[in-house]
Amino acid sequence: MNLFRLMGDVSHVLAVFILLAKIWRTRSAAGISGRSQILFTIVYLARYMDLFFSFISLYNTVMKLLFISASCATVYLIYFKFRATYDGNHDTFRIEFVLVPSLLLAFIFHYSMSFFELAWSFSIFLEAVAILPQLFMVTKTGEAENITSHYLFALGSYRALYILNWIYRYYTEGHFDPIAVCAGIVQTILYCDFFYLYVTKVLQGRKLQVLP
Amino acid sequence: TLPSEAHDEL
Repeated sequence: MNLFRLMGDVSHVLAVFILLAKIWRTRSAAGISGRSQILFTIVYLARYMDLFFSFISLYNTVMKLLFISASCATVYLIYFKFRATYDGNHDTFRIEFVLVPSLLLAFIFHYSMSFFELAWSFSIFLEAVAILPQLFMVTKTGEAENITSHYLFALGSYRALYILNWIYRYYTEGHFDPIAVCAGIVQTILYCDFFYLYVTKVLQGRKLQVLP
Repeated sequence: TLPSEAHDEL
């Protein structure tokens, strides 16, 4: 554990809770892509199956359980409890366009040809692109509420901080995980456009609006 | 060690 990794994890947890709290307190899922949230739930379920057979640390186990339960709760709030507020008409990104390529990539790039390793690789690739339905929705509606922007910023920062963590680990421990690093870089690049808008608009007190 | 032996990150 190093500072970058810890800050990345804190940022990740913060993102998850910002989103849950926003939906819960406004009693509304407006502007949130349910499809992205389903993809994140698939990511956590596929990656954290190792909960059943490997123990790394209490911290690790607690975080894994937290991500699984929080993402399931988010999906439940969007599709069941506050279904009436969910903006399904604007949430039209075809998730098979990210599910199928992630699965194919997992069959090509993995550390061993076992079910759990394939699921792990699949989850890494899927996580990189799971935010696309949400970014697509923001582009389609042309704007995002400030809390949604904070959520996206925290979620994007998490993988960016992990990149610093990987650089640090490479030099201090010789640890190098090419699959996670490549996917993590792609994931961070996807947020770059959003980061720019966040800094130039949201941080200056304006609403995030995308030009047509 | 191969990363697959320890997916110690989240």
